[in-house]
Amino acid sequence: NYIEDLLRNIRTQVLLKLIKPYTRIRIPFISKELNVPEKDVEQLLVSLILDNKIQGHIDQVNKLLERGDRSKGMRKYTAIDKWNTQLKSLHQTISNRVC
Amino acid sequence: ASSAANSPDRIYCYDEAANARTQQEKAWTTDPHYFKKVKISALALLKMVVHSRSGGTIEVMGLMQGKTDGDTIIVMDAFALPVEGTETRVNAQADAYEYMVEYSTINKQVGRLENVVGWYHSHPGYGCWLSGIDVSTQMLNQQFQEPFLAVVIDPTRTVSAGKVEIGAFRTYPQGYKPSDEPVSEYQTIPLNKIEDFGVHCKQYYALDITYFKSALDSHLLDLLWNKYWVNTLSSSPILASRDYVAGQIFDLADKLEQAENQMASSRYGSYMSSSQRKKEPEESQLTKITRDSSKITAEQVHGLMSQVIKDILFNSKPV
Amino acid sequence: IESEKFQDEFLMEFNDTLLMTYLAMFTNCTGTMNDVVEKFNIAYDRH
Repeated sequence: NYIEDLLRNIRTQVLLKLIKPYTRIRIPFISKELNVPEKDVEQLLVSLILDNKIQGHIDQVNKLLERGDRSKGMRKYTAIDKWNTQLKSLHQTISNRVC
Repeated sequence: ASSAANSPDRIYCYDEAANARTQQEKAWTTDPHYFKKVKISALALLKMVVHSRSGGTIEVMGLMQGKTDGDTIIVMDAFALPVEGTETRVNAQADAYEYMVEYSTINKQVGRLENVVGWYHSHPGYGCWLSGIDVSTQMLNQQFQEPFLAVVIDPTRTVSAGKVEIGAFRTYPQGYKPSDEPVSEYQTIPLNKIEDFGVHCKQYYALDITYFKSALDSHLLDLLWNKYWVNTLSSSPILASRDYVAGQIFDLADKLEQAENQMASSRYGSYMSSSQRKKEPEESQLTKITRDSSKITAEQVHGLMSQVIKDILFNSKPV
Repeated sequence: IESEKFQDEFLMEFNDTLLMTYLAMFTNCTGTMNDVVEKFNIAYDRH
């Protein structure tokens, strides 16, 4: 009953260890290292990305996993957006205070 | 030659008799404001900044060795302690007592006669000041280990500002109220630290810091001139401190929100408050926020200017 | 370095800094506006 879960856990751990030093890694390579079909590797990677255990995206055309946070630059823009929103709100408050 | 009276490296000589005399007189017991100046050697400064930078976003601490000269504390050297996260632990240095004792003992054995004259720690990204835990640690140190100095370094702001963000402080004795409020340079404090800063800011004062270096230090730094410029030209402060700037902008937005909430609840804002009756009117929150935003932007503009100049110098075709 | 990718990144940083300068200018103006509004309210208060 539990063999599938156990297998998935072990494969996940090995996979995380394997991809650690790389920023771009081919899925056939992972499949060969893990001795797991490519489809299963892709499934594993999808679940890891959705669980936020790894940052990156899968290029299905080239069978590539590209690591790296796409949203690295987004944090700055989120902050600037918040600044802008607060400024707008503050400006409104000050305008309303004119008696 | 270095111990001659007119030698510029005379400061490096340790006078045992003078030190014993200072320890006997204990002039600091009668005047809580006795020590006014700090002289830090180039070597100690480099070691402290490199150690602080190596900690990343985690606070690190160490001790400083040196001597006193009248109202000046002279820091000759510094050494790191094997502890981390000093702001979140009440007595982080307890883990390093054995190390401290052994280090001091071995130092004396190799002919390093200076005593420990202070401790330094880092505040990554939130400025040079003493928190509540820092104040109580320093008060305890000043009770049992005088003369003692507290130095705070902000390695994150050092990178973004392009100069070493450092502050040297000494606490007042418990219950002492200074006759006149010390004028301190304005610095941006994040919203989550502002309360801790405000509650304890009157319990300590800042000392003036100057630096000195030996003839050998000057020679070595001259040799590193080219390396320094290669590093400066190949790095960019706006790229290196991206995360820190994003954090600063988030903090600014939070402060704007707070100011707006305050404004919405009061009709006249800060002008009709009791601060109006004080001799020096307090700055409104919005003025402080404006100053913070100008500072953040100025740093970004400086970084951009360096990028533009490098682009013009190295990428444009010569006329 | 003469490549389109470098120019894109470089101009992106340029624009980001200009955007921040713009927002800081607005913040400054908002602060000044707040001072004026407060003084106006004190001077011309209906009460």
